[in-house]
Amino acid sequence: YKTFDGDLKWDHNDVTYRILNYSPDLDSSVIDDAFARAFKVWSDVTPLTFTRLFDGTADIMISFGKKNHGDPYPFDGKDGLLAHAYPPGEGLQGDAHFDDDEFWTLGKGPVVKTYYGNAEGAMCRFPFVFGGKTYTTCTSEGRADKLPWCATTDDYDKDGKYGFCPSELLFTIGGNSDGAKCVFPFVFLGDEYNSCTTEGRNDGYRWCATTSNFDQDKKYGFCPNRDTTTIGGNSEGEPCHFPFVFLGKEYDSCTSEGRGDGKLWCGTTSSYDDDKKWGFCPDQGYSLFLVAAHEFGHALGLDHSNIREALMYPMYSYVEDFSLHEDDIEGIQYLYGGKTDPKPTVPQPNTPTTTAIPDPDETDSTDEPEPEPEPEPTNHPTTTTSTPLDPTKDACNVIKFDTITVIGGDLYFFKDGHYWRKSGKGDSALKSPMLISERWPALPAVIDSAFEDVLTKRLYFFSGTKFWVYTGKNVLGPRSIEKLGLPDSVQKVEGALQRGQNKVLLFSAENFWRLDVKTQTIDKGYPKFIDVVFGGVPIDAHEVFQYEGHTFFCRDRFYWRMNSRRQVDRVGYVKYDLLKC
Amino acid sequence: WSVPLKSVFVTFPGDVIKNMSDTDLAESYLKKFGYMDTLHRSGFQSVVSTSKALKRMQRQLGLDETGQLDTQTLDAMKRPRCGVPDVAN
Repeated sequence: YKTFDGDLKWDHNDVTYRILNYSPDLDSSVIDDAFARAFKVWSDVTPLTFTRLFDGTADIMISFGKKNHGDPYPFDGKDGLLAHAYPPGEGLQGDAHFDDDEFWTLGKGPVVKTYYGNAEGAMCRFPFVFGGKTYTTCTSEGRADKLPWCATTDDYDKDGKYGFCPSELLFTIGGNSDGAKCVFPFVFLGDEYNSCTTEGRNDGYRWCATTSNFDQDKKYGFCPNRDTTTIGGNSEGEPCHFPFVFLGKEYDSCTSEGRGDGKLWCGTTSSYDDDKKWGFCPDQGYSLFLVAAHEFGHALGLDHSNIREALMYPMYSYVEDFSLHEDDIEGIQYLYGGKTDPKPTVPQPNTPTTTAIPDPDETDSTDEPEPEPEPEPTNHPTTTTSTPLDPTKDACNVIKFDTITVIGGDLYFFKDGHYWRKSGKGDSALKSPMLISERWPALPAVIDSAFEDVLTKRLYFFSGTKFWVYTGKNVLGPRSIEKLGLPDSVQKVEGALQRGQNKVLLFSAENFWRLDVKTQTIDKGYPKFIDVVFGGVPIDAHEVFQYEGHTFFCRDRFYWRMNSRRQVDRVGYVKYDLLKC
Repeated sequence: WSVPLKSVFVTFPGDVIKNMSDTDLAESYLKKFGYMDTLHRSGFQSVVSTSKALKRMQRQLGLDETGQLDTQTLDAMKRPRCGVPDVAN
């Protein structure tokens, strides 16, 4: 192995990374997961941890680009240079760039994640049989809306399992349209377009308008690559057109006819003879996971190795069951040392990607924070309503809060008779803990959930089967939750979500009820199952709250964030993303 | 056996035909990855530096150190790889 001159390395172990953009070759969740696994290759053998940031500047900024992509080292089209990365340091140092003229896969051909359909997002299975015919790519056969689809088993006629393939007719990536699909035709600079285009851009990425007139609305998105998207050639990623005519003969699939190098190609219009539009067909592609693991080795301080089997060997070769070579391990441990313990007592804050739900077995509630030393007596006058407590009682050591809620727009974290307040947006500092009993004397030490009534600003607190209602300093309670119409089977209320002016959803175990705050009764038709209405979140979340337009479901130290369209758009750590530890 | 179809080779518009000569390919590879500085030396020295640079590259990539532009070396130069230079500069 080799390190860079001066043994360049990070001066901290909790390294951060941020994905700046995505390749159209793969679904973003597949890219997120490939990068997370590539970082895990290194965190498994060192004390390093990797935390994903979604904004601001991270140590390792990851991006895709083509040819001249903003640094002094341009890429070179398909094949040749695949990617590069810079050794640790400020600015460009530590960053990793991937050549998007390559066809990025997981090393064994197109990775086509499906959407909708009935296969829960499973990958396409090629080849598959439909109507007795065999298909090796997505098809719009059998559909009037021409949406490309595929089977997720090898026989659709038998299993009936299918999903829709990535296509600009279904959604777009990035841009400013929140993933809305393309609108065809659309007008751009006065011209009408019936397909994605690279016009107006110098980075070669295909885009479309998501309204009928870009000149007017300026709404756009990037087009996802279809599984039949061509690579290189002169069609800028247009999908193959089957059948196409070449030298007078009709072709229904890719061919190497006409070439001496045996590479498979296709026409991207119905006749190559007439239009001369073509591209290479998707091949096995390059494993984004393997190339990223190599580049991240550079971003951590490793140079190239001359051991052919080592990950840090400069040439690409696909490996099915990858594991680090001892040469790589010796190199990275020379820089950062070995892993300090066989299994992290506190899981590394490698924020799970939006698809990889953290391993529930990792939650070990044994690691209660160390007992704090007796706090120094504070002699300065308290300026707040409650005496600030032991400021070293650090919220960042709390694995699981009793409850989290929003009061007056601020986030409140409750635990064992204390609460922390985090005001406003962004990175404002967390106030040191206060005593619940000083601000709300009637309340017990453990609060299961709480909410602020939007209209009256009354505060509802729940603990066990009791609840309290504070109006300013005045309190009503404790009263039984059965007074609200909840059944006596409910042992505790674990979450509350305001809905409109006077409705609140109350969560307990895998059910939720809707409370009409004005009549103080439960609406008809409840309870409902959480996983029926809020698909994709854990049904044993012990905190549910609304914050900044999103719904948060918390379990242990993790949160699942759901947007207004009830899509889980982020999974992360309460500690890092909400407490900003 | 039928007479084999005479394959027609077509020049595809926009095809990045890397019709670099082997020598040009080697020269650009050795410079791009730091085996040979980009300073132009006089004819005689450039031969020495190319052979010496080839040996360094063959050692780095675990090839036989012949100092010659042989097939194994040319094949290695055509394989997809990381863009980070092999000789830190």
